[in-house]
Amino acid sequence: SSMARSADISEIASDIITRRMSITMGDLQGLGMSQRFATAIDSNCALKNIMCNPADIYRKPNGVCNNLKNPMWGSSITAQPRFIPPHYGDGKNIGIIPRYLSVSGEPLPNPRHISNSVHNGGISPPRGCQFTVLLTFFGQFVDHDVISTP
Amino acid sequence: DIVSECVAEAVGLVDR
Repeated sequence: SSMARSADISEIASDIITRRMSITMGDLQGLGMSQRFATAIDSNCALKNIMCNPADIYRKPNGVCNNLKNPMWGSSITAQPRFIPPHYGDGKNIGIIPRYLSVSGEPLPNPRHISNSVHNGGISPPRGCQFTVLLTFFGQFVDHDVISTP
Repeated sequence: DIVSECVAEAVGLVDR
């Protein structure tokens, strides 16, 4: 519940700031503004002062203490740094609506059509002898174990 | 600072 409270505060504060300062979420996420925001919201963030035992064989189940110097890195329900700014379909870039328009403003193609086209093996689809479909599920397992982000 | 004010307002709304 403390993490949910932090998330609510962050989301609502972001909304208030962008409206009051007439800036976009992209502006707020930019350098400078993001540091001001982080400083202002710091005291309302959950999970502070994590203590790790260096003698523990494993990290915590939620990923905490995987990195002893930065105990929260890679843990569940924490923000993940991005290489590029987000571009979701909702105006606030929260991600509740997937992106549906291209940079030209035209609707993006149906992902199912792309998937079917890319993976269409024709009448004689290639068969690998090195991996089975288990590789896919193992990759998904690792992915979700690392992310665990709602 | 306007950012701090907005965060404080959000805290008030969430904790209300």
